Amino acid sequence: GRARLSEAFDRVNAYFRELFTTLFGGGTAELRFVESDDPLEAGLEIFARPPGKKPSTMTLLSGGEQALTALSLIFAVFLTNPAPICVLDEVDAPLDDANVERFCTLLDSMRKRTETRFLVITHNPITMSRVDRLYGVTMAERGVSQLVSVDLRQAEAFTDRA
Amino acid sequence: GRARLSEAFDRVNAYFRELFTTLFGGGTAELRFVESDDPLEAGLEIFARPPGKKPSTMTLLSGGEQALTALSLIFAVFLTNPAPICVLDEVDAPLDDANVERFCTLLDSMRKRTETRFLVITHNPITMSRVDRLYGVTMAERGVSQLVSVDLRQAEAFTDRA
Amino acid sequence: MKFTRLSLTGFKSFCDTTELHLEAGLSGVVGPNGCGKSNLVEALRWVMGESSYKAMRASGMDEVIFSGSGNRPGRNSAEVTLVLDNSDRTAPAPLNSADVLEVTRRIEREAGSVYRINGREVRARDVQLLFADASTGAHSPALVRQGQIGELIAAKPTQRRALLEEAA
Amino acid sequence: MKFTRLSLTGFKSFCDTTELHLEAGLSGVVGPNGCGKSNLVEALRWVMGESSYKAMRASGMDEVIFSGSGNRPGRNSAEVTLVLDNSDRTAPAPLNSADVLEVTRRIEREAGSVYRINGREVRARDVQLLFADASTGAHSPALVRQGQIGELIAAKPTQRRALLEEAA
Ligand SMILES: Nc1ncnc2c1ncn2[C@@H]1O[C@H](COP(=O)(O)OP(=O)(O)OP(=O)(O)O)[C@@H](O)[C@H]1O
Ligand SMILES: Nc1ncnc2c1ncn2[C@@H]1O[C@H](COP(=O)(O)OP(=O)(O)OP(=O)(O)O)[C@@H](O)[C@H]1O
Ligand SMILES: [Mg+2]
Ligand SMILES: [Mg+2]
Repeated sequence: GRARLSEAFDRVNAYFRELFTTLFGGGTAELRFVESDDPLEAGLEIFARPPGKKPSTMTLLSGGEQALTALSLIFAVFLTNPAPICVLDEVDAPLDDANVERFCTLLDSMRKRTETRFLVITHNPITMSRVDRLYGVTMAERGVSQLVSVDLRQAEAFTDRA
Repeated sequence: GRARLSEAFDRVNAYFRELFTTLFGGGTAELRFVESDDPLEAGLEIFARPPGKKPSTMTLLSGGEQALTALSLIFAVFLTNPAPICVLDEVDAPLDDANVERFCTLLDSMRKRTETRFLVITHNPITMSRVDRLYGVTMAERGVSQLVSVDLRQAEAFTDRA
Repeated sequence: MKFTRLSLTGFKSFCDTTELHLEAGLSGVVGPNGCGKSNLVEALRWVMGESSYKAMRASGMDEVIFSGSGNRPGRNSAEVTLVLDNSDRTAPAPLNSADVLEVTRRIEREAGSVYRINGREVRARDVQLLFADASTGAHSPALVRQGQIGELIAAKPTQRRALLEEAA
Repeated sequence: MKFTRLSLTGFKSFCDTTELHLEAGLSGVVGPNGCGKSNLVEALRWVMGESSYKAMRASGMDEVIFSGSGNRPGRNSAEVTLVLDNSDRTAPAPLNSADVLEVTRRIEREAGSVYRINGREVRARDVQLLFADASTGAHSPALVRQGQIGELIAAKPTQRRALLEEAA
């Protein structure tokens, strides 16, 4: 009950602080219980400080900074209890190139740390270049989807040019 | 009051249908008043059918399809009463390359049809290649923003490689 | 327990039978807007026992059945199969004697869903428990839907705590 | 009325004075995550009289004042100026005799905002009306915030109708 949630919190928080600093190349962050002393009643608040910046509320962070912070939390929960399958649907959309590279590096390390199989849906050419294989989804016939294998070298020609 | 809203609705709807078909390269869409016969009480519902597909509720459309539909509505409202300035903050994020090209072509036509000045914030290299000039924002000093002019040819090197 | 294959027939825009082989490491899924990428991964959550049609972006569970397109008529049923390799024998008894577990969900228009494991009919609950035991399932925090990152950021602190409860 | 220049001093991450020259046609704004692009365009909405700090992603209007960074101390005020070319004489009287209109908003920590047009102090309402007359303003549908597309899609029908009212 309460003890178990509190222990899960500590484990997630430890991973969260590590992953945030990895994804941001610096800075600090942590999770805190708010609104109640009872973990079963409290809410979960995120405190994040990107490198070189003053701590501020999540709302003031940029779109990309918020996405990286949320990804740190999602992966922290994941590492606490790794799932056999992980699906990420266009999570790299708001990230700039440097952050996409760091996100892919993090996926590489997850792949080494766990037995998990990852499905990463993306429009981003950098992400496409850093996965082990690519599947393409097409609608050659309008309104009907088909799955094809895509050669990593064909990828740029294949994808997105509807 | 009621008549004015009804007339605005007709004008926006006309533009909306035209813009949707332009952005999607086909298909049909329209706006409808729902929940009440009185335009002052009713809500605005969007009915969209991308080319080659059966009509479906907005929720079943893909992320990119929803974004293009919303952009059609926003620009339809804009054309009904053009503003001297239009700012678009990363609206191309969920779009694939072909749709980004269509979005940029639409911006070109807006630029010709109106006197409006456009500011387009983007991470997308295609969008960067299709604007008239580029401004770069940097944080050479951590936590402090600076504005610089960017040569369209330098753009790829400059941007995003934090 | 390893996920090895996902098959879809008549599920959303996948009118014809489609097979996705799930392999180790990182697999990318690419394609233009609206071609079916999110539909493909929704089939995974659906076969694991997702009970809410809203989580399928639909206004009724029948909407996951292929509804027709330019040339094709709509279908009256949809079926998704997930194949699991159980050679490490981590499945709950009484399923644990099998090397391979095939979990199938089939929906018939206006008749609801039927679940099977290795051909034998089971309840939705049995399927949900099977995956919960394996630290996964339709509500696994490792399944990040399109737009869910934005929801997590905008969420109230009490809503975010639900994520923690999934980890506990 | 044409928008010709936006100047920021101490506004969010723009500690030092920054000048953006607004030219005809399409201008792109690029840069890494968190470098200040959205902050820059928020200054435009702010000087046009945005009264809600929530629309500035803040929990209080003082949060738009540069709060300091690694090396720099925080500031106690922020000021944004918008320069309008009124050579077509479309401004409302009594502002319409000027070729150029400079609209300035300045906030002092814990003392609120002061608005000026061509140096003369005016109320927030006067600034809001000036821009409303020119078919623009902080709530113009032509100012699309980051994430606003998603909000429009998720919005209830009655919320979307508000967009129409802006057009009418
Ligand atoms: N039951 C159904 N029958 C036929 N087509 C359907 C059905 N349900 C959804 N679709 C279609 O599937 C398409 C959406 O597919 P999906 O969300 O997988 O796209 P996507 O590849 O993820 O695109 P994006 O990159 O824009 O996110 C829509 O055009 C929708 O009309
Ligand atoms: N009052 C302030 N003083 C100093 N820094 C601030 C202030 N308000 C916001 N910031 C900082 O500005 C940054 C966000 O800037 P902004 O939202 O403009 O980024 P962006 O360039 O739009 O990035 P993205 O591409 O991710 O959307 C945050 O790191 C935040 O800490
Ligand atoms: Mg999708
Ligand atoms: Mg931004």
